[in-house]
Amino acid sequence: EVMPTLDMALFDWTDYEDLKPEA
Amino acid sequence: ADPCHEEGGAPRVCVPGLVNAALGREVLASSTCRQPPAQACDSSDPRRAHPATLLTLAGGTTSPVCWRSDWLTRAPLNVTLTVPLGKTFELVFVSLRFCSAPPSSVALLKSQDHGRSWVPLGFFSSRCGLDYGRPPAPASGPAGPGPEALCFPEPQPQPNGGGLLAFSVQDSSPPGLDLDSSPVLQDWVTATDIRIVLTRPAVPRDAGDAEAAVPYAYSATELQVGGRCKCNGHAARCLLDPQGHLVCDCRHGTEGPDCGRCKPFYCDRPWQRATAREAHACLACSCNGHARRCRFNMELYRLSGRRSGGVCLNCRHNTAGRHCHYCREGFYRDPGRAPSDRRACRACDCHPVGAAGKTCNQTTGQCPCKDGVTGLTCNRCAPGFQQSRSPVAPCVKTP
Repeated sequence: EVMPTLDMALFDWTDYEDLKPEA
Repeated sequence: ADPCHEEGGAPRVCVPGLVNAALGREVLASSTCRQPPAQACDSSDPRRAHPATLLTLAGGTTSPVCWRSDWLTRAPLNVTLTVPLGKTFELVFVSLRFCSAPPSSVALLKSQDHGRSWVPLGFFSSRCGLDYGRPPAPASGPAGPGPEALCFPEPQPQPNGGGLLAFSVQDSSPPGLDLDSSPVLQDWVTATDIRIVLTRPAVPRDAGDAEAAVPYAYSATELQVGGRCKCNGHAARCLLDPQGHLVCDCRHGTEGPDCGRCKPFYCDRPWQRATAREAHACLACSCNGHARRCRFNMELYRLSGRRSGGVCLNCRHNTAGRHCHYCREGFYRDPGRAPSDRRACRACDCHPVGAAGKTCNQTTGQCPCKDGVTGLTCNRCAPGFQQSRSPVAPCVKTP
């Protein structure tokens, strides 16, 4: 089973703004 | 044929040929007959001039053929002839032909530092003790373990009225001493300049007639300094550089006027003089083509069993290590490419959310994944997991 790659758009960065990778 | 390499390319000792190192060199004479014109000597008239250049003239015949000192009528009667050789040579012999009765005492000296300091090579006198404070040379040669400046008999007058001063380094070296294996002998034969001090004329003079005005002039020609351009076994010839200096045409990864050091990238082992047994070529550092500079580390050289001590500097193409043989942090080795390939190291490219760090396994390229994350770059959820909204735990167990 090949899982889809992680979708960055689904992540909620509200509490982790400092971890958010640069676009 | 390359004299510095075997047919198969292996390095071998090579040395320049035996030459007259004084040929064409300028001789500095402390006295040369000049003015006033007298006794057929007039420096302003080429037909009657006897300059020191006549001692080392390169090619052709001239008239006159002999250098001549000024008339010497009172002490000191020393006249010095100095020949700068232009670079270091390894001496074999020195000779000087006298055009008149040869002097009774002559000192032969050499310099290894272009004339700043001088050491004697030998003396020639009928009165070694009186003139030089030394005993006459023993017939068997030097008694000590190394070469030494001995006092030989004075040059003998020849039937034509002249005489020959002849010095061979062999005469002042103990038999059996080998240039390859004896640093002392190597030092003994090394010279940048030669000086001949004509100390006492042939005319008998003692204390009673020291002031007697018996005019005497030294006169000589054909000053020869037989030797080899010193290249430490790493060049077969010497050439003039763009500045006009004589330098060795260095091989074996060496450089310098005498091939006395390793070239910048050739420092995998220490510089050594070549011998008949072993060429001791300087070896290039092994950097897989990723560095242009390296340095020698004696500790590593010892630890390697005296085989390799080079450490590559500034490894490029994302490589690292002593030989630029592994990838720097954040990169891993591409198994499909040779270690010398410019793209041998690939970026880990770890997923910014799925990976627990940016450094991957340098061999496999595997990034460290967070729980429930899989893939080489940690960019997918493992089977039985699904993507969450939390960047801290991007994959959670499927309910």
